[in-house]
Amino acid sequence: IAPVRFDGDKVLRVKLQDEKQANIIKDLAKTSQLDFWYPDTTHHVAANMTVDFQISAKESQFVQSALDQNQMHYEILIHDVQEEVEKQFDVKED
Amino acid sequence: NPGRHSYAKYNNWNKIVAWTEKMVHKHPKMVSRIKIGTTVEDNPLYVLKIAGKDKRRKAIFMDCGIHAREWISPAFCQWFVYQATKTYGKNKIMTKLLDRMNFYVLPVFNVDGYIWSWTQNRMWRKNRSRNQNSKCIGTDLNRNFNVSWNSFPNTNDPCQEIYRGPAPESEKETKAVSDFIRSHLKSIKAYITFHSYSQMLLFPYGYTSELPPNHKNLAKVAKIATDVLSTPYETHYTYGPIASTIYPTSGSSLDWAYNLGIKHTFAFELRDKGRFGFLLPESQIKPTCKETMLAVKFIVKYILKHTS
Repeated sequence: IAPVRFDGDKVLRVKLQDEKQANIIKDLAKTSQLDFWYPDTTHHVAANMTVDFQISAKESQFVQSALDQNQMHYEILIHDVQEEVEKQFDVKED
Repeated sequence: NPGRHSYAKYNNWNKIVAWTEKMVHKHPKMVSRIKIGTTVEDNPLYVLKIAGKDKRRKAIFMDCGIHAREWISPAFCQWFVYQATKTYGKNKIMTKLLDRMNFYVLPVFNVDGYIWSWTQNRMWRKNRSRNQNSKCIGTDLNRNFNVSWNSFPNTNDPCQEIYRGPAPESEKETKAVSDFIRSHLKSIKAYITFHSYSQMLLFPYGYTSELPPNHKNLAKVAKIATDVLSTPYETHYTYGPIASTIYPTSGSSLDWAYNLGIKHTFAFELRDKGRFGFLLPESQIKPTCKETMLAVKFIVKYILKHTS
């Protein structure tokens, strides 16, 4: 099986201000494939928490506009996960 | 030939197995390898026992790699064994610790998942067991321990990243580790497990917001350990009970070991805080391991002094 690739996947960071924003993320997780990096899973998402999640290239536009529409500030921690996967090996064989 | 092992790089499973053999071969008096069981896909689960000259004494159990994608964790366990063997007889503190304390080090807990994260899916977390009546693979080994195992309903879906498994200790990996710790309980005085990321030092409980009887003591140790950790590179860690510091979790190895009777149990969430997350570059392996080593040595010294 060819290894999974993450070309164009992003990792977003959202600082949840309140319960409403936490519920927006939970709802988004029902319609889009959010792979949570922190916390481990949707169920742990709560108000006043910082959440990091990976989103595929094809869904990131939709998710980012949903966050914009709800005036939810987010940060893009990683712009291309595949690139970071390859860049993590940044020490030459000694 | 699995290729050259390096403490400054991430090593795949074949390199780690070869490395365990090399450590036993290079330090036959200090290092022995114990096969404590096999995984779902029949890979061996190896614990390295590190001991100074005398044999019978207190012990500390450390495990790494329970979640496959957290690669910095196995890197630390390899570094710990390397430093222990390299500085024994040279560094006064390490020599004193090793002359009074045995270490059981499980370099990779979730071997099948680790292999999968190298060969198929870098973001894999769980083990690779098949789930009945589901197309979804894997159990979260850190929800599979027999401690408040079914207290959270959301861990009951095999397609969830935190699926707890069909029963407590249902997974061969969990059973092997639990059996080993139970059979060495008399000597094991502390349990330390390594995860990533978010730079935290955690102690029980995760399954309840209640505090363990010796929480003040655990908090004191965690505070000093995180202070010591921050000295070389000013890496800031937070610390506290799992439930209130990170989020409530059931079936964790930390709570299980504590309730079994090991009253000093800690979980490290290593670097970083999200800039790279699970994809921490190799250039950060050494500084991460060096700073973590300082914290672990403090904890070990404390255990040596304060446990009977």
